[in-house]
Amino acid sequence: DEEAKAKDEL
Amino acid sequence: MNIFRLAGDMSHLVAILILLLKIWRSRSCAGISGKSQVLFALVFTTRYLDLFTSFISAYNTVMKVVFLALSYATVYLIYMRFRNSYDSENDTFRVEFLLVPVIGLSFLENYSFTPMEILWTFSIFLESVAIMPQLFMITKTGEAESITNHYLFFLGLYRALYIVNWVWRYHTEGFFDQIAVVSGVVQTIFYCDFFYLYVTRVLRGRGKMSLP
Repeated sequence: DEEAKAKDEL
Repeated sequence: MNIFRLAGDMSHLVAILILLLKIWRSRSCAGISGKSQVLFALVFTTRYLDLFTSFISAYNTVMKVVFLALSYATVYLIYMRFRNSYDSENDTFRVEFLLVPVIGLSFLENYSFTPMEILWTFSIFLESVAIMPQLFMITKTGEAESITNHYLFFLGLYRALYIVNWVWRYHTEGFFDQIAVVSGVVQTIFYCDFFYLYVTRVLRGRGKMSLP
């Protein structure tokens, strides 16, 4: 889930 | 979330709203590059595919929906509603010169060779060059209306604030997204020339600004 977390920017 | 990124997202929203309202109120899209707006809609489409698969926060989801809706609304106004005012003679930038390298690079340089990841990388690289048709159109027509300048100013401000956000996140949480940062710096550099002209000319009341 680290990938998803990393993509928290718009 | 930090103040720089929030300010950046708000500046991005303001830019999109300025353009959309300008087209809607003047009922004309003269001087606006439809190609750039299509590229931005494509950026949001390929980047926000995770809208339904991963929930980050309410803010994240709401902003993604808003950006998608506003960008498609802008494209609709340009190519459908006010298409008779679309300046196709001057909006002649060959977008394939942007798409081919961006597609190639997103297959070469990505975090993982999966469809979602490659599409995300494609959207990051595409966003850094999506403004080119608009800047090209301004150099071709020789001038930009002040509203278009404000649109470009807030778009550039959004990118500059994102760079500050990345510096902040690197020092506070060790966050570093190489692809986003490299692409974002390249994108911001394209605005530097415009920023200089905007400050030296537009802000001095000369509503019309002509790029060299």
